[in-house]
Amino acid sequence: MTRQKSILSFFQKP
Amino acid sequence: MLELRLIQGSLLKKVLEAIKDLVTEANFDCSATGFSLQAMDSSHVALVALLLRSEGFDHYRCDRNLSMGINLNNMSKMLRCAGPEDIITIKGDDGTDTVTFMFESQKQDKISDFEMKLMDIDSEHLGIPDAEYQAIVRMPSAEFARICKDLGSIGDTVVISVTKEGVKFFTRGDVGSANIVCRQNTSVDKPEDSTVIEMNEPVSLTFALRYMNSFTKATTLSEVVTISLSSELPVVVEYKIAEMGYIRFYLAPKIED
Repeated sequence: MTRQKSILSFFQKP
Repeated sequence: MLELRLIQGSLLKKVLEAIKDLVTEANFDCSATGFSLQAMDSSHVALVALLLRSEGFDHYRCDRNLSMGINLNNMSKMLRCAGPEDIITIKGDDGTDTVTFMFESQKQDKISDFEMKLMDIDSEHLGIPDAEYQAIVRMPSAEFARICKDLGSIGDTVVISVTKEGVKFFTRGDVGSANIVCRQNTSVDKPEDSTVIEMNEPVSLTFALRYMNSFTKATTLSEVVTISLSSELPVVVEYKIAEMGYIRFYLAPKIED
């Protein structure tokens, strides 16, 4: 099974 | 006061067609640097970053930084009313809740003003760190679009692997599997037809084809697409916009549980 990562786990909110 | 005149108005039309299905609402930011946008899709899986540099406009006036909240579907509806050869001017003012798109025909014999309502959009710019990529693939954008479309008819995800042999696109679905390998191939006469692979180390990542296929709507903007890959990083699919800037799509990978 693959799980979709969120873009927010790579790029930070300011 | 904001006034941005773009002789090649079709570029703006193409930009909207490329992003409107991925992102429904976004803030367009206007500064001395240029006209830009950063927005995520509603599932927070993909992010689009657009830059149209001020130097690329025929006339660029932006007295102070301005952020315009826009429903991209509505903007696309308005821009579709511009002819393919029309010059497009974007006009705005501080403190008003509208933006005006002016379309001028090449011969200046028809001038149209479309005024669109702006909206308040809460959005924060994400910090995108500079990264060293393990592999960078440059290939004809039409070829990449074809591959994504073909694989999308077989499976839901694509495994993109870069090795010394080339770049491999693999999918599997109910009906079977598909494997497409593109080898490095340099064309001196037509560099835009080349496939060039810069690899520091082999890399293999899995992505949702639905998003990849959405990114390929930007194919009309550039003959070449650049795909930058690193393990544990979102892939960057970049389309350069001639002499003006770029559209970059970032897509988070799928990982094995």
